Amino acid sequence: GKDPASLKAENERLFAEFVAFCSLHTADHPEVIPYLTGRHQKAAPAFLSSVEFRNVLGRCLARVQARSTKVYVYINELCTVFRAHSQKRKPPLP
Amino acid sequence: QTVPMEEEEDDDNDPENRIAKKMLLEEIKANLSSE
Repeated sequence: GKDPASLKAENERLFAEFVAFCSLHTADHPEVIPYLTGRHQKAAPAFLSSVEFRNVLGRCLARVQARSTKVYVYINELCTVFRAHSQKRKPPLP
Repeated sequence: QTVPMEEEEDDDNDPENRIAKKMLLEEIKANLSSE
């Protein structure tokens, strides 16, 4: 098994690659990538250095590179995963 | 003579992608308005 620090570094590298690739295919909606990276920043640190995240990311990256016409499918999938592992919950409205 | 444009992509032709795009853009819009 890998230690959390090296998993975190590997996941960051994969995520950067995913973002770089998707940036090229979402030029029609430039708000999408900042939203994705914002979700990434709000995700729980334990999740960002997990094997689970590495697997999801690796799968999404391989698939989007094979089929760029489904770019929003994989971005949406990652956003859903980040939302499920968000470290902060919104405070309830007064 | 015309050369076919094979590299042209239209991601809106993919129904799954079109739905995902719509959902994502609505989510972004909802998040912006709730901030």
